[in-house]
Amino acid sequence: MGHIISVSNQKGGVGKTTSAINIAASLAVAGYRTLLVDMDPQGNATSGVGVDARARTHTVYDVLVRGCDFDAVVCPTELERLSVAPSHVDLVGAEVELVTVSGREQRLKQALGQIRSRYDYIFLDCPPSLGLITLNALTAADAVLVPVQCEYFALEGLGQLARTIELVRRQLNPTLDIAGVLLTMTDRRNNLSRQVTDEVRRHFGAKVFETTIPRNITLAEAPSHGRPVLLYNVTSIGAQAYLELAQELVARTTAP
Amino acid sequence: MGHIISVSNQKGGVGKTTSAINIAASLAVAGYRTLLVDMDPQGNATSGVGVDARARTHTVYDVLVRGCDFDAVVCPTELERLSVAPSHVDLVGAEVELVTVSGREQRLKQALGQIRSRYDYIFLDCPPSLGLITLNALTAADAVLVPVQCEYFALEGLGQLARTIELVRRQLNPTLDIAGVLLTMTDRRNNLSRQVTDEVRRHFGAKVFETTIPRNITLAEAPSHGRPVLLYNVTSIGAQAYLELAQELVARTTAP
Ligand SMILES: Nc1ncnc2c1ncn2[C@@H]1O[C@H](COP(=O)(O)OP(=O)(O)OP(=O)(O)O)[C@@H](O)[C@H]1O
Ligand SMILES: Nc1ncnc2c1ncn2[C@@H]1O[C@H](COP(=O)(O)OP(=O)(O)OP(=O)(O)O)[C@@H](O)[C@H]1O
Ligand SMILES: [Mg+2]
Ligand SMILES: [Mg+2]
Repeated sequence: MGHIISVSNQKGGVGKTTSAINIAASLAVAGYRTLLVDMDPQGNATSGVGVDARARTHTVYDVLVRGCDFDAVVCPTELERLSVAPSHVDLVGAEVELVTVSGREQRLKQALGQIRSRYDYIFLDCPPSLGLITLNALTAADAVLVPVQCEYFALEGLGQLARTIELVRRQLNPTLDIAGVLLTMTDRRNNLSRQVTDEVRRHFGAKVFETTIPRNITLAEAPSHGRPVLLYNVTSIGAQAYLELAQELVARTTAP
Repeated sequence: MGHIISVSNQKGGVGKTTSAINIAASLAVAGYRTLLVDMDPQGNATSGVGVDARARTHTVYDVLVRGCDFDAVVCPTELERLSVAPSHVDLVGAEVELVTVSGREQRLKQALGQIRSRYDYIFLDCPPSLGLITLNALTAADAVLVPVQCEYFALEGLGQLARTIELVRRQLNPTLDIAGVLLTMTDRRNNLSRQVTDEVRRHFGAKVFETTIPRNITLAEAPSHGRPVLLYNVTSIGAQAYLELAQELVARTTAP
């Protein structure tokens, strides 16, 4: 039964999309059937795996707002076991369009219910906000993976995110777990990065993944070629870190 | 009459808050009366100038949703001519709370109307989205300052932002101008940064500021001390870049 993992953090630019794409790709090459759902109207996860959202007739917008099936939305990528559900800029308006719809937080959960048995892992790449789109993801997910950039502003937002997860657990999704906290753009050479790393490990303890993702320019270059980093340069530090992380995630999600 | 400048880009982590804080601080030390309005529920601009939002009874939330005056919200900072209007986490709900209110995009414009004559410059730090909060800022502003991180995903979102600015100009704020496009986290040593810089200058031409902001760790460290970078380390590359940018902005906004 597919594990549904929401990749969320309302702080912008912390590595949500980079993590969603590259963990999903790493699992796909390891043999797991994986779906990447792009919930962000910016569509970075869609273009980051080489899919042109403008060429698609149905997107995640149609699933959330029009109630259409994922079957009409999901499309292949260069990796055999990685599929993607593309986003659309119209998602910007979804929050207001759904305001009068009862059960508006459950739309994604219902739609995923029909397809989750076809995948081992489903990743939901969230936009940088705590609005209805992210609430849909947190309601549909079994667990949340939280990327945290090793900088001060990223640290500030963690309290707000933790409260939101607690709220969702109480009102919408009682079994929501934390898959893990992922330290991104780490830099052993600078003090700030070390301070933030220590602070995050102090707060979240064993929830923090052993694997951290160092700042590595290859990770920023790969999306301009429309490919996950392991297809762009598999020997890079960035690609190796995400392959390692994927193994750690599998160990955590299949633990006895 | 105060120039109202919205610092906007729906892409996360591109340097909106860092730019809003440090341009505002640079103008304040140059003798301009400056107000920084924190429109982001994350409250990074508030804490970045050393103000504790939890200690405040009135915030930007009360202005937008309850219609209270800015007088009750604005507070001083360490810099004599820099004031800040703190944000609040409740801003997350403002979009839904205002959905039935007519003229909901004009709330900020009306509130700023009463105080703008007291300042030479007013900066609006926006959250990473194109929802109602950013629409309020674009409706209230004379011009938009667009930080663009020199990376691929940041480039992708520019089209969407340009369309939104055009939409606001047609329906809500006919005189909205572009104050400038600011290249942030530039790195002369890497190809990607140079490619993105060339691409942005090709698209936006003279709108792109001459001054660019290099990646500089001091800019990321200053917020953890609750101070604009010029109070944390005025000789740093980051502080010098923003002082230079502030001068360029003044030249653009007071041009004959
Ligand atoms: N470990 C890394 N090393 C270097 N660059 C990185 C790394 N992770 C991400 N990046 C780059 O940093 C920028 C921000 O990352 P990304 O877009 O994945 O974050 P995000 O949290 O999804 O942003 P948003 O909040 O806008 O959705 C991108 O340009 C990306 O290519
Ligand atoms: N020129 C720079 N050099 C190094 N670090 C920078 C620079 N500009 C910003 N930063 C750091 O990068 C991170 C993102 O910047 P910032 O928070 O200002 O972006 P933002 O666009 O306001 O993000 P959000 O979309 O979450 O509001 C912060 O940790 C900040 O300290
Ligand atoms: Mg993203
Ligand atoms: Mg910000």
